[in-house]
Amino acid sequence: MFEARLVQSSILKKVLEAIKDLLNEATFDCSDSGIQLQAMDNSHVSLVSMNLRSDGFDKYRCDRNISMGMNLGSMTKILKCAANEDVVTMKAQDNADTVTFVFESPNQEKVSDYEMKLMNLDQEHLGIPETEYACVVRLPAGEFARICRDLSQFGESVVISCTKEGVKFSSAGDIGSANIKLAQTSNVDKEELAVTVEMQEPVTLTFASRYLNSFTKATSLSNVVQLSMSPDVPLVVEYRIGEIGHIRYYLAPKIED
Amino acid sequence: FRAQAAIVNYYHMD
Repeated sequence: MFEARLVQSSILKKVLEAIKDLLNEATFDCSDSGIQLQAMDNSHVSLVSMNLRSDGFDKYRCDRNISMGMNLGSMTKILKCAANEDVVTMKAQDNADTVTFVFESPNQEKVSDYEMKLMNLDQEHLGIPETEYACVVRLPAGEFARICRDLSQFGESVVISCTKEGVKFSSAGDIGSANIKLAQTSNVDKEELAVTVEMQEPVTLTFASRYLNSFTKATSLSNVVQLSMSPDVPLVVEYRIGEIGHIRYYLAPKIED
Repeated sequence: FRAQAAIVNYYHMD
């Protein structure tokens, strides 16, 4: 028996919003420790990795590990049926071929349940080693979304350069070029408004703006986004999901041909 | 010209 209850169904809605641009379907791996998801986008350029810890749920029970392959379009339709203030419970029997979503209004006067068919998806898990990154940048998530949106008007690629002074985002194309420099914040009253850089060595990498824009669909999950970069390895874009977990996007760089 | 690398070039199947 698997059962996970979340008082804020809006978290689940936001998680889905954050992944459905990149993935059509995904396997939710449920175990005693929580719910994990790892999947590559169709073109195998990026990887989404999400973790929701069991202790972050209001009630969590998972007697046996269960992998639930879900069509994210169908899941979106179902979660649209939940009000933001509803309490959501996901339930499945062991070896079930369906999952049930139960939505309860805060006053318990309306209770709805939606059963969704599960899918058998090929499991392709990539092993991601623990990595010390040369540069780790934290900045307001809304600022990062704005930068990605603004620069994607110029070109298909965004160059991210990180030095100890700050971080620079650049793009160039037919209409011209654009550079956005963010300096490290000197005085930080509010952490969520700060730009911070932890740098071992400067890094400059080029990425496809289309994917960066897709990652920013997670902006509503967190005030802060963390970018981790090292020479010649994928960028990691991480958003915390409240006190319950995180979503990380890994993006392969564009390389000299 | 820069070519788009694939994520599987960096991480391998578990």
